[in-house]
Amino acid sequence: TIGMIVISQSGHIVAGTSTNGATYKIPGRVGDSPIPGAGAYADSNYGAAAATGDGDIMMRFLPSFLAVEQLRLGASPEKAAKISLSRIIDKYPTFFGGIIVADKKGNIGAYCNGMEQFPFSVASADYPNSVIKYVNC
Amino acid sequence: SANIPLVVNTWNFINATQKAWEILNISENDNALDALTLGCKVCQDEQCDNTVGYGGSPDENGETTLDALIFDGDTMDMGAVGGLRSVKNAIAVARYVLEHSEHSFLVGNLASAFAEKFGFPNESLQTNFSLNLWEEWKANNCQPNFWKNVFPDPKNHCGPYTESNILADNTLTNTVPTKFNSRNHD
Repeated sequence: TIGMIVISQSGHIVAGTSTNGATYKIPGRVGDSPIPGAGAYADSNYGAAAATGDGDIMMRFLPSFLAVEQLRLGASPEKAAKISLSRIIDKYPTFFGGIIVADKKGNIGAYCNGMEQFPFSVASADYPNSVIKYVNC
Repeated sequence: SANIPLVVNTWNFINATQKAWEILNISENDNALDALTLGCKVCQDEQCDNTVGYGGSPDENGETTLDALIFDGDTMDMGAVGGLRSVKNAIAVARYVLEHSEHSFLVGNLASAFAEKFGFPNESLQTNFSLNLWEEWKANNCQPNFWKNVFPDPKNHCGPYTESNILADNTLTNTVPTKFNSRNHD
């Protein structure tokens, strides 16, 4: 799955996902990716988030919505990402997944579980040639 | 000071990031939706980690289906498709749902029919790679799979399955080792 957040110069924030889902899924199964608030969510007043991982679990917790809600409540992107995924990890310790969060100013946070490091890709004025960053899980 | 414009995406799919960044900076017009749509399309075309686009993650029937979402933070409007069959450009179809319907989410064959009305070609999403994955899975007694509380035991046998009278202890579900990893995820 790719989950992407885009913020334009004017502050227009959009988020989205594209995926072919889980391998060997039962036919008809859809994961979290196309579900608003689960796979991705955006509110130009606050920021956006996009999640990736075990969609059968993530869709039950709406991690992207929760992360944006945390931004609305004043959390940093890093803290919003951690709070959002921790809600899942508390119930599912073996959960595999990661989340990226960006606030409306373009500050970025990420959090993950079930892997050593979670890579994410960034392009901005500081990184006009996109770079890969990592967060330790 | 604001660090915008900005593109950030999950995983090391840097070509998608770069494409979105280029689109975002191609003009002074607000084209965030174009940047996201065309950025994600790069991953679909490149079949990033075989987790995006056609030819990956076959289901139990060997078929690849696609899911996609676009959420607009200005309007709180969205377009999404789920279980999209036989159409490759899922993110663009989601964009059409956003821009050409008052609905939010279309699924399955009827999402494909919606796409075809706008000229998206109907084509197989299966590749030799996805076919081989599926063949290996069948040869491995259909492991792993996502069934539970069925007969025969889905941990050792392929289907078809029927309902089992013996229910597993669902309190243990939360600690079952995950089947998901960096090559198999939503």
